[in-house]
Amino acid sequence: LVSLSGIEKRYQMGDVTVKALRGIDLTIDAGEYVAILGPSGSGKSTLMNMLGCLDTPSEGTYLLNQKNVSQLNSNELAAIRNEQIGFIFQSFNLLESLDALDNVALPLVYRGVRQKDRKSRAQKVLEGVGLGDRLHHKPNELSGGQRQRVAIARALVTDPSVILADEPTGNLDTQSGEEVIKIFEELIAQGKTVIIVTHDNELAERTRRVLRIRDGLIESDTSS
Amino acid sequence: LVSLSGIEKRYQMGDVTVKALRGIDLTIDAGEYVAILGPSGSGKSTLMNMLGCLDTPSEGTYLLNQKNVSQLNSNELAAIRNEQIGFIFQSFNLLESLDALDNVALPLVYRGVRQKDRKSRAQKVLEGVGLGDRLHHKPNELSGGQRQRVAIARALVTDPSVILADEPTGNLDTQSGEEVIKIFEELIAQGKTVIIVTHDNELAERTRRVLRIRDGLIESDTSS
Ligand SMILES: Nc1ncnc2c1ncn2[C@@H]1O[C@H](COP(=O)(O)OP(=O)(O)OP(=O)(O)O)[C@@H](O)[C@H]1O
Ligand SMILES: Nc1ncnc2c1ncn2[C@@H]1O[C@H](COP(=O)(O)OP(=O)(O)OP(=O)(O)O)[C@@H](O)[C@H]1O
Ligand SMILES: [Mg+2]
Ligand SMILES: [Mg+2]
Repeated sequence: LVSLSGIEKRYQMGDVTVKALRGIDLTIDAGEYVAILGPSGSGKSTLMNMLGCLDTPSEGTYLLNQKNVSQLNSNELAAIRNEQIGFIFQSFNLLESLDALDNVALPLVYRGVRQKDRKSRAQKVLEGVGLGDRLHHKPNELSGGQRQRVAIARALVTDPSVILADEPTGNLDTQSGEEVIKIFEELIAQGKTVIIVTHDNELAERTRRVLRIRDGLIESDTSS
Repeated sequence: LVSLSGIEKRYQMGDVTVKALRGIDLTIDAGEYVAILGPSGSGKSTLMNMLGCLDTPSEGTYLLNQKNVSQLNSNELAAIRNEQIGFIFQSFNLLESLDALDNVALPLVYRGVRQKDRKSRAQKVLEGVGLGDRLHHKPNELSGGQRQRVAIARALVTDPSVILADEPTGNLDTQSGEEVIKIFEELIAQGKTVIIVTHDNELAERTRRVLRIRDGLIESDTSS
């Protein structure tokens, strides 16, 4: 499914070069349940943005379903993002002017799903993360953990084949976090691919393969 | 220091009333090290905003240093916030257009500290949270955990007597989180007051008094 080879990401800050990724080689097959575990600043979100086609590397090759992503035009990339990938952002990226229901329904607009079905599908996923009584709250009328769950619901509503989750339980207590992990387990049972990046060791241990990242490099790759 | 009595907070959503706080009674003395522990949506951030004079209750009384906060005018409230309280927000609230150094220096501008001293004090606190090599990065050039640490540094730079920390380690790995806890322990050793709200049981156990909150009510109050 995913093959990264020699992936580097550099940022130029005046005369200093920040190397967020220093040469990542990584292969993930369809149906895998993977965690990329590492400390703050180690390159996790940068790596996720590469995988989700939201950012391009400074060097290296990214093959997605054996196609070289750098050779796809922006329409093809947008199609991949909308149709195959569900992305849970570390800082949620919700639209402040829309309530929870409309935030979650938004990806279905782009797929031409009619309003009645959009609303009912969005409501169903929101109930699945315990927010059935918060449908009409806007993001600034929700707690931090509730916003995180709206972001999770939005990533799931299109029923994508690949879930990319950046710190999906950081704002959640143990019980809400557990409900989210159960959702990921159901997705894996359905044959989907789930890739989580996190600093949380206990969350990583719930997956089937853990890659440790530090300073922009993969240090270890362990399957359980 | 802090005395809450019968504090309620209600939000009207059409014909539904959301009760974020349902009657909070709570006293905290100067120099205490307190955690308010509860699940997502239980009212922690709402309670913090009351304590930090960022929001007003629907009912009840808040005495700060024996003064009734509801009888203070907005200038007096702003003075309290700027001079006595350091607030670490759950969603950081950094200015996107300023780099880390200037974000942290900003509270010192309001206190008339001259530029040379502002920059050196801001740099010192940033080095204390491990960001000495990220001074000139803007928030969108920082990782999630780095932004959290900038928010922490900004709360500390004015050397406030009361720290209010809303989920201060949610985006931090174990080691970065430990460095932040050590900073709180130093502040307590200096006689300051530290109040943390969190869903993280392990963080709460590092304090000296844990109040459990659920559905807008305090369930228990345990000192260790
Ligand atoms: N636009 C940018 N310009 C400069 N440096 C950047 C930029 N974006 C990220 N960085 C740096 O790249 C490194 C990796 O960032 P990244 O966001 O991938 O970390 P992370 O592992 O997700 O951390 P966290 O757990 O704190 O979210 C960090 O040290 C960060 O300061
Ligand atoms: N402006 C608002 N309008 C309506 N409801 C609100 C508003 N702000 C908060 N709420 C509701 O009040 C409750 C408490 O919110 P609060 O942000 O205090 O929770 P929290 O304990 O900090 O949760 P978390 O751990 O997820 O951050 C939540 O159920 C939330 O939906
Ligand atoms: Mg990150
Ligand atoms: Mg909160």
